Amino acid sequence: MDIEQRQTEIIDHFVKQAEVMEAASLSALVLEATSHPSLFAFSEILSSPNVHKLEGTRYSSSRDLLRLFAYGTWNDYRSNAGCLPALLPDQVRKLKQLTVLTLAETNKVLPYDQLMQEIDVSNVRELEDFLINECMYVGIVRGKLDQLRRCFEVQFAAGRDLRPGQLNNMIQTLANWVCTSDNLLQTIQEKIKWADAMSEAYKKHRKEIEDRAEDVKKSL
Amino acid sequence: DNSLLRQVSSLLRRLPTMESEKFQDDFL
Amino acid sequence: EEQVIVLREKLAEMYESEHQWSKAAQMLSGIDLDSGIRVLDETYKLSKCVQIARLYLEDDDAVNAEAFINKASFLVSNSPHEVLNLQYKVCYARILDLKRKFLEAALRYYDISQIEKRQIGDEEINEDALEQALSAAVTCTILAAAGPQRSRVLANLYKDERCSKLKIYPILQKVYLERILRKPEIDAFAEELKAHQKALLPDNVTVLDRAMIEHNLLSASKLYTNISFEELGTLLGIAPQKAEKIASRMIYEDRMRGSIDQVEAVIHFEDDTEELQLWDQQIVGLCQALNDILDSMTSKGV
Repeated sequence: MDIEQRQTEIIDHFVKQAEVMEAASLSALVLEATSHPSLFAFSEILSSPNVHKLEGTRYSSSRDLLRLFAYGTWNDYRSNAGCLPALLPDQVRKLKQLTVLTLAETNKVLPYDQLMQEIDVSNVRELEDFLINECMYVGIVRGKLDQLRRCFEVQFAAGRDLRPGQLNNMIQTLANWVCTSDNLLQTIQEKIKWADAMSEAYKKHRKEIEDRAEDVKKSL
Repeated sequence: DNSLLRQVSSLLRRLPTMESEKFQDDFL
Repeated sequence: EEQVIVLREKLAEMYESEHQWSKAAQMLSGIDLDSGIRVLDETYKLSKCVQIARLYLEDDDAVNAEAFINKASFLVSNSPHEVLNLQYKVCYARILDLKRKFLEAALRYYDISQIEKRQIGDEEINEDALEQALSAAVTCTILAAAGPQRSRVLANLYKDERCSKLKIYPILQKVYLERILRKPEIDAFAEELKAHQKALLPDNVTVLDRAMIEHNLLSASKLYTNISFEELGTLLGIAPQKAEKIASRMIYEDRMRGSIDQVEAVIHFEDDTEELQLWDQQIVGLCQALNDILDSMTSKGV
């Protein structure tokens, strides 16, 4: 079962809870959601009306934290740590997992150095153990580690929540894909016609050669 | 629908990433 | 001879009551089952062979037990006696296990665990015994040498829903999913093993160590395109030279695909599927993902 199917029920559960909670208990819900081992998407919870109401209250940092987990990375947290709640180890791990997903959005080949800098690990072993245990075995990414080239080749990465403005990129990419596919199909059609024409010409040429051979035999 | 958007976003990452002419021929 | 048989059986009974299994077995093995003077019926012969084998197995003496089980094998094929047949099967599985023919033992244990009857003759088959056989099948499969056949048996066990209730299930799941097993998990698994399953092999490695190292090596081959032997040693918890030696043997025995660059001290893993096939699979995966999205759109009424 892929990651999206797994987390649908969990999202429903948290959204339902958010709908009936007060501000103080919503903070606890945010903590629980951002620590949950199988949850990697938060925009549904973020768009809950009660969560919206946290804006401007003394619990607004919980909402900011939720938004960080929906769209942000570990570096984002570090640069805003002063105005965000301290994270538990589970939350730190989660945010680093989400950081890998964000990096995988733009590149299929992720250099070790960049990964180590982005998720704050100091050596290759620690990085690879994180990618193996916390990413590949959890099922949010699939890929191959390449020690010689010091990079992680991503074959599959689960989708994160879309940041505002990302939709247009997506539509553009899909449009490109459709266009490429159409071109490709058209090229294939042309190649098929070309192949047919070539084989016809070849047959004709071969027949001419055989006829001529026959003539020569007769004349001899 | 956020869930659908996330799935599409994941799908996009698996598309061919190069548009160069040479890739076009190789891709064929 | 009649009196001698009665005497031997009586003595064997006494040894058995004192848990002196081998002595009881030796006492019974003195009975001449093939004597020309007295014709013994087949069932009696079979019951004696199986009984002697079981007594030897109480002391983990696979060699002597096997001798009598081999004798029994000529009798069991046309024996109508279900209890004896079952006891024969259990002995045979245990002998293969003791002789570290783990994959064969696993298949026999698994076969026994699938017995549907709960009453055979006057012997009742209880759930615990079947569960024990199933668990033994899982343990032996995990200890068997990594390779295609082991993978098939693993898949069978993993898909058998009875296994999900076993205490050993988490290890079975990791091994089936070809995931690296860490030292704490291996140590916990080792606690469940019998003495002969932890015995030292000629090259000073235990059966368990070798199975776990080979398993982790194959798991690493699914995660890495290439890896230095130094890092591989760290991952496997052994010296780099040893890692290289085990890897080279597995490649040589065609149980893992790859090549070793000794100058760079790096191993390159190769996928066992061709490049073109891999590409096809990616396209299939892509189309499948697209279909899934279309399905979920339909189901959501979009």
